[in-house]
Parts: sequence; structure tokens; C-alpha cells
Amino acid sequence: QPASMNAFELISLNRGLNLDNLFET
Amino acid sequence: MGCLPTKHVRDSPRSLGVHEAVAVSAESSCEKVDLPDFLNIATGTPFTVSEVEALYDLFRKISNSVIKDGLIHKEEFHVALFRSKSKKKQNLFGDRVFDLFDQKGNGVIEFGEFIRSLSVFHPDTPEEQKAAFAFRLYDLRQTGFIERHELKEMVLALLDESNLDITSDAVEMIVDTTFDQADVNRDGRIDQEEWNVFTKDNPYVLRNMSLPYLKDITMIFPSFVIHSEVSEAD
Repeated sequence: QPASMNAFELISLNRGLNLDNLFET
Repeated sequence: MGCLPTKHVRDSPRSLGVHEAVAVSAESSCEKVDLPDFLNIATGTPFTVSEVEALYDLFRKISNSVIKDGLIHKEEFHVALFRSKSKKKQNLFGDRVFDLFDQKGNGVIEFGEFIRSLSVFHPDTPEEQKAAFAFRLYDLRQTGFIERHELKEMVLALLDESNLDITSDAVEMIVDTTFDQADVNRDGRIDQEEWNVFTKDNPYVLRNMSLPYLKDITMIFPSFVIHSEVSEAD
């Protein structure tokens, strides 16, 4: 449940940075 | 066949001293191109010179996607991150990552900055370096602290950019829970020391600071292998 997570875990798990996409150009 | 650069340096920085770094030049039948000093750029990073050369292919592609000047502008970074020119230009995390990659703060990402910043995301980079980078990332206003309103702003931005549907009460609960865990001295903000302890206790929060792609760069960019074979034949 997202509400039971801490915020940084939520950001980390949801690929908040999208940097993976750099390698799929 | 297009213009292929001739590469003169193939050694790993781990086998040569910095003082032995040789500037790399490239020539082709079509044009003369100045290449970055791959050896110097690789030094101090987890990347070999070959991997830095391979990443140069990626850098050239991104840096010439909108403005063909060999530098990554924010718009080009956004296009690469979000895979679409139509995607809105503002993105909290995209903007913060760009600002951290732009180490000189001159509005563009140069190749050396690109490599040094990406090296933080190498799976072999120590967690301490990843934690330090993440702290700067989340310290939105660069005050030296991650403040409660910044964390809430990040959570709201994440919800806006994803399909997650969480009530505002749940957002408050998430932020409160996080501060209960991380803000040890209860002053309403997370300092660097608290962050270091928090990330050691909760290493999964740094999961987005590692890019498995960086472990196998030359496999991702097969065009680089073709370049190298031509170079060695030279």
C-alpha cells in the first residue's frame, strides 16, 4: 500500500528520475 | 557508409596514470572532428575508456537531437528522459537531475559532466556517493536540508506524473511517516547526517540511484563496436 511507504521509497520505486529512458533513445 | 572517427586511445584509465592522458583526435574522410579526451574523462569513474567512448555515441545522439551543437540543452534532456517532444517541458525531477548534471551551472551538459554524473548511477559506485547525490537532488531549494514542504512537493509531482491515485490525507500521512523515520532531531527538516543514517537503514530508497544499463554499455551500443573495429584496422 503506497500510504504505508515512506516518501523516498515511493519516489524510488516509481522511477521518479526516468534516467533509464536515456538508454532507450 | 558515414564518417567514422579514428580512435587512438584504447587503454583503461586504471592501467595508466592521469599524466599519461592523451588527447584524442579523430579524422574521417568527410570531416575532421575533435573528440573529447576519453582517457581523462574516464579517470576517477567506474567506466573504462571503451565504455566512455561508447557513451559518447549516446551523448552525441542526445546532444544533437534538437540543437546541433554537441551540448545537451534542457529541452534535449527532457526529450531523452520522457521520449516525447510533446511531453510538457516542466518536470520537477527532470529539472533537478538536469541541474545536477550541469555541474558548471551554465545551462548545458557537456560530455565530461555527463560521464561524471552518470558514474554516480553505476551499480558499482559506493552507496555513500549515491546518497550524497540523492540528497542534493531532493534538497530542491538547495538550503542544505530536505524540508517537509519539499518532500510533499516531490510526492505530489510524482503522483502528477504517474498513475498513482492517493488521497491528500494519504500524502500527508506518507510525508509524516517519512519525517518520523528520518528527521531524528525533530527540527522539521532532514539534514545530510540524518539522510546518511536513513539511507543506510533503508537502502531501498536509493534503488533509483543505480542504472543496471551502465554495467553493460558496449552491449547496448553495438554501433560502437563497429566503430572500434574500424579504428583498430587503422
